[in-house]
Amino acid sequence: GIDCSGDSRMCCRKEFFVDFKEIGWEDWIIQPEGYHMNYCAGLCPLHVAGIPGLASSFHTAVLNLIKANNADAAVDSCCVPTQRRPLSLLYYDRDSNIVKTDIPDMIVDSCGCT
Amino acid sequence: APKGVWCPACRLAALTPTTQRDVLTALAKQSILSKLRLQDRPNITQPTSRGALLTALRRIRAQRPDAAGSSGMPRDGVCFRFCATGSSTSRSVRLHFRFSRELAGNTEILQATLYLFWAVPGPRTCPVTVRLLQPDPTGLNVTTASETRLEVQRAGWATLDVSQAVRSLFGQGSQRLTVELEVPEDLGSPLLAGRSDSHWPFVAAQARARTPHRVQRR
Repeated sequence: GIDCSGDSRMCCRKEFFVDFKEIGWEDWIIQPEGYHMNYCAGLCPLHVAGIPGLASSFHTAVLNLIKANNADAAVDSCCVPTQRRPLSLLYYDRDSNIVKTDIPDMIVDSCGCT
Repeated sequence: APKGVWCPACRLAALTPTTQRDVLTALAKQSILSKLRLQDRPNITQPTSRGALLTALRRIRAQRPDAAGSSGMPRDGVCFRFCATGSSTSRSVRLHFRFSRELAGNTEILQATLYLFWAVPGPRTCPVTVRLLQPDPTGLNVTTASETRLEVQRAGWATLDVSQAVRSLFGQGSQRLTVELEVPEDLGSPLLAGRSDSHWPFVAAQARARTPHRVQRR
């Protein structure tokens, strides 16, 4: 997958970090110090459809050209997460129990076009 | 996206950076609270000392190396409950462990372990009776759910499986486990002597959210 840089327009992953201290949650969330709430954004032109990230090989480039010439045969394509991982939390619950839990699929590692 | 089609990321991109930040931060808070099934962030009334917490995490890791969940696969939750000391005499002490409603309500207890730190006062073996008490149906008295006799030879951590007692407690709708430690004669409790913050007794419960039963309709 591709990480978004300044003026990326193609499908890529935008990084966004929520610092628990900044939002006043550091007293009840013991670990970690923040949450990487990355998300996917950007365009999925038809000739990139179905390839996670951008064209990166000769084979893919040829495939793209075929697609681009048969554009009417292709359908819409969206920029979505292609790899995600859990968010591990150690926190106090309402009764001051300490709970360690993993919330699945909370952190986006890479994005691609459907 | 084609003109006129709703595109969340496009709308976000149209906002000022400050507003974008606020929107995304609010989304992150809402996402974490909803996944933890919390209406709002909890207010902490009894924070635990970091020493006790670090010790508990080390004990759990020593006991179950895979507890770290480092494989990236979602692991079951682990809940720690540190004790509040109850009544005590020269020969016995009572420890109360109060679990949260979430844990008592809609989770399945896979394993619950009581961790006790013995500070044995003298050189010889010290026999200790460990009773797990639970409220009787009226809630006015306590009955002994189980009794175990331990021979404490040296100072250090000892563990006791309390899974059955905790399951039975939750089955009765109670959230509080009481543990009574008794020594035969006036030896001074092997638990309390010289206990520092990081030797506080605790229960570690490994729990899994109960999946809603799928009702087969014919």
